[in-house]
Amino acid sequence: KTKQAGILNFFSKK
Amino acid sequence: MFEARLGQATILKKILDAIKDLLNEATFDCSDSGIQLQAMDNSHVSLVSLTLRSDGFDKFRCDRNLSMGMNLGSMAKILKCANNEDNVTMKAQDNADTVTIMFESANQEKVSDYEMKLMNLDQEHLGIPETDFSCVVRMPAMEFARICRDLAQFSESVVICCTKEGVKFSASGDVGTANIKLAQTGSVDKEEEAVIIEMQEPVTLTFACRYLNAFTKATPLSTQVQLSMCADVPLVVEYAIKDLGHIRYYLAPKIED
Repeated sequence: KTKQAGILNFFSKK
Repeated sequence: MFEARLGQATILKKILDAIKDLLNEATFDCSDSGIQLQAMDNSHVSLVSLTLRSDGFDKFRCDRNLSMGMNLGSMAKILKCANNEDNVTMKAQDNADTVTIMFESANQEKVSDYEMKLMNLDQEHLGIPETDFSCVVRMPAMEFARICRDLAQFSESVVICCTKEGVKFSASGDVGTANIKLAQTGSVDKEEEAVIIEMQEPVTLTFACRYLNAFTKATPLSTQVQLSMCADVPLVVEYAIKDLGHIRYYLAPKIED
C-alpha cells in the first residue's frame, strides 16, 4: 500500500 | 503602472486552462522581468509554477512590483469573451484593486475591456531545492496525455519506471495490469516526436493519476513535455511555452505506507 505525500514534506515555506 | 500585451489571446486561454483545474485562485507576481505564479493545489499535493518572461510579450511595462490575486474562474469567464486571434492587454495601476483585461480584434474594429476585482490572497511561496535528477525524460506531450488518460482507467496510481532502455508506465487494479513502455527513439525526422532519456541512475516512483491528468491540461501549450525524476522527491512535469516561458508542475510521490 502507498499513501500520498504532501508537497510540504519536500518544499519549505520561504 | 503595469501593462502587458500578447499578440494572441489563445496563449492566455491555454495557460488558464492549464492551471484552473488545480487552482481556484492564484497570485500573479509582476515585475520588470515578467510574470510569475506559484501556488499549491487545495490538497497541498502538487505545486504549479508559471513563468512568463517580459521579453516574450509584445509590450511589457511594470514600474513597480505588483501582486495581483485573481479568481481563476472569473478570469476564465473573461477570457471566454476573447477570440483566439485577438490581442490581449492586461493593465493595472500601482496599488490597484482591479485589473483591466482588454481584447482588440486584429483589424482593431472591435475593442472590449473587462475590469476584474483583485483579491488579497494569503500567498506562501515555497523554496524549491535544487535537485540533480536521476532521470529526465522528454517525450511528445500528446503521448504523455494519452498514457495518463489510458492508465487512469485501471488505477488511481501510476508507477513510472525509468531505465536507460526506456520509460515504463504501469497501473494495476481490479481489471488487471496495464504496462506502457516507451523506448528512446533512434533517429526521428521531427524533434517534437522524439523520446529522449537522460539517465544517471534508474528510478521507480508512484504518482496519483488524478494530478498527472490535471497537468496534461497544459498539452496545447507545447509539443514536448519533460519529466524529471529522482527517488523520494517530487516529480517535475514541465511544458515550455514557446518564446514566452514555461509551466512546471511538481507532484509529491506516493510513498510506502
